[in-house]
Amino acid sequence: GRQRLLAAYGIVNENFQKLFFQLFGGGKAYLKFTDESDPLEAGLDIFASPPGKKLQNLSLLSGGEQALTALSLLFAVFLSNPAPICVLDEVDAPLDDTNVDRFCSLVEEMSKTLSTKFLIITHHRMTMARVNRLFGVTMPEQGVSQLVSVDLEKAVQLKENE
Amino acid sequence: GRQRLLAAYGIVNENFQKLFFQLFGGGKAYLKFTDESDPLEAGLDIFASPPGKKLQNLSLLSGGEQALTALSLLFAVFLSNPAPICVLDEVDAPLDDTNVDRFCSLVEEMSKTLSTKFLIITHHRMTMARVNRLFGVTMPEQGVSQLVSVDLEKAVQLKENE
Amino acid sequence: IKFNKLKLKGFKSFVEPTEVVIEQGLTGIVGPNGCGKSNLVEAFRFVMGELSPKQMRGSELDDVIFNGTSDRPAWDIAEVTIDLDNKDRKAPGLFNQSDEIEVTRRIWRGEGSEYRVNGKEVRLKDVQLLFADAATGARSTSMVSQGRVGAIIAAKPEQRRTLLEEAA
Amino acid sequence: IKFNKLKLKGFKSFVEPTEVVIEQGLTGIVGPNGCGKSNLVEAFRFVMGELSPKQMRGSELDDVIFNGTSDRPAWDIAEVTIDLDNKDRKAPGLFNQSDEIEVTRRIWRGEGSEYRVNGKEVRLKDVQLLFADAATGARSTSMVSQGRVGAIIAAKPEQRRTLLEEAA
Ligand SMILES: Nc1ncnc2c1ncn2[C@@H]1O[C@H](COP(=O)(O)OP(=O)(O)OP(=O)(O)O)[C@@H](O)[C@H]1O
Ligand SMILES: Nc1ncnc2c1ncn2[C@@H]1O[C@H](COP(=O)(O)OP(=O)(O)OP(=O)(O)O)[C@@H](O)[C@H]1O
Ligand SMILES: [Mg+2]
Ligand SMILES: [Mg+2]
Repeated sequence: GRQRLLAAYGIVNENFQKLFFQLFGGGKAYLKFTDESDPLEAGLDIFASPPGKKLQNLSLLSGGEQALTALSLLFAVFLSNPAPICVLDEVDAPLDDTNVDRFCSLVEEMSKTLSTKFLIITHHRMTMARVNRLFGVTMPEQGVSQLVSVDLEKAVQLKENE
Repeated sequence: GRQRLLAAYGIVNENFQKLFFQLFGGGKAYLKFTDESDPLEAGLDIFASPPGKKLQNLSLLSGGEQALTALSLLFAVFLSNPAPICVLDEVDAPLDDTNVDRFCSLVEEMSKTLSTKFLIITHHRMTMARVNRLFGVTMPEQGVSQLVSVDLEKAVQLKENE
Repeated sequence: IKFNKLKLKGFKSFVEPTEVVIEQGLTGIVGPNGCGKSNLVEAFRFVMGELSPKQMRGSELDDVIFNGTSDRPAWDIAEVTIDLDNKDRKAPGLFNQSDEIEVTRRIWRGEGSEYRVNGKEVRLKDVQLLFADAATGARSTSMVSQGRVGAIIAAKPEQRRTLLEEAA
Repeated sequence: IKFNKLKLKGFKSFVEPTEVVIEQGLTGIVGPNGCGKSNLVEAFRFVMGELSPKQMRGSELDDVIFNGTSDRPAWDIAEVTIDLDNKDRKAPGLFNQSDEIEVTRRIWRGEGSEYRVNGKEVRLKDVQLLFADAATGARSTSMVSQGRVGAIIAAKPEQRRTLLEEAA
């Protein structure tokens, strides 16, 4: 049990550092057991320093920095055992455009390398512009959902004119 | 103590219903004590039905619907004793464009009626287009913040071209 | 195993039979607040064998069944199906006999759920095994629900360790 | 009472003296993730008498003092000032002698805070009273920090009742 957890920690921590660097365009981050002598019962702390900033506990980072760091951890675990599908519900909500751009590049790359199909729910214009196709969910009848195919070019156009 | 809490409940609940209707463009919502006989110790439940939908506990609503409902409650308390200043940090994050538009109209109206000055932190293009002036916060030197005045027209333009 | 389609009817706001074709690369899903996007994510977790109503924003499992509108009566059954491609024949032995694997879960109001693979009734355990074998499942990191990133940030260090246990 | 200006130096990432002029109507504040926008909100709560470091994302109050970068050493003092307009002379008696009221809070590393109104040292209690009288304050609904809407959604019913207590 303990061996497997430490082995998983090794892989996930390594993925985490690489993904953090890729999503932030630099910087470093790592995971650390709160009690090294008893990992099976310990907690997991997250330390991160975005590019040019001091290393701090996750709790001291900005809202967007925290979200991007937590996403790096989720993907780090995902990469240790990748699935043929990955569904992401509004994970880009607190991110600015520069971070959304790097997030999109990462999922594009994961999709190509792993052949994983991504379903990405978003309100972000930039993400809508980076996907291969768009589905729109609407409620033409109150309380009843309907799925429609959306023309990618037209969707970004409509949004731009708001 | 109990009298004052019940009086406050009356005012806040009334504000809450009006603000919910205004932010959602319809629908109804109300607050209810979990234990009517002991309000000083009871909890406060929130029930809401966005336009055309069934009345439900807050927990069953969508992410954006929950945020807009919680915001209605915050403003309902604010209106019971309005301050000359109100600072809002990314409260529009999970909202779609239609809801952001109604949110902006509400704060515009509150600003005029109460003479309250609003400071609104946002990543939303539409909110940026609705404020009277913009400050940008940047870090030209790593880890050191700087405040700059931003030309409203230019800012929306820059964002549109991304 | 590849995921080809999600089909649902009577599931939350998707009362009408709906098909989501899942193609290569990145597929975006957009729409106004409350239109049903997160309900699609919950449909995936439901058919993968999610047993906790709280994980699908309900207080009981029956809360996923279409509960009616002012113009339509409630339904008494919800059904979600995933169409899988098994041409590489890597599925667990029990299901490895065909190129296509169709996993369906139905829930009847007040009566519980039933699981079928290619029409034949199976146990919940078999469905969970099938998806676990494909490195996915209701609680896996391949299903990132709307509150999950925030939950990791807010989690106590002990709760975060369980993420590692998924990878172990 | 009207709010005219927020001034800060040595406060978190705002090491250099910075002035935020607060004008009528709606003022937007924009910028990339991590550039300092939320730090401005915390500056307001700090000068209004916030005593809990956790409410400002720190583990101790000294965490609000600029802690240095690779090119600059840390500071040992943080200072935030609010310029108030009191032309309508509605301030509490103690401070109602002037058209302008300047409230300053300084914190020295390892030594605690000091509060001044128009240069004269006052107690924390006086500062909290002044802002409470203007229907505002570090914990009021006029200061909506980044996590607050989410906290209300996630709150237990008992925690939500405390919102009502602010209005009472
Ligand atoms: N059993 C049910 N029957 C009918 N409608 C339901 C049922 N359960 C939930 N709904 C409705 O589904 C809607 C929620 O949809 P969902 O959470 O998927 O929205 P969303 O598109 O993700 O929105 P957001 O962008 O705000 O996150 C709610 O309006 C709710 O009333
Ligand atoms: N005492 C301190 N000294 C120097 N820098 C600090 C200090 N405390 C926090 N910071 C820095 O301030 C930054 C956080 O800024 P803030 O939370 O205001 O960002 P933000 O603009 O609100 O971002 P977001 O859009 O992601 O919410 C962090 O990068 C953090 O490193
Ligand atoms: Mg949603
Ligand atoms: Mg912030």
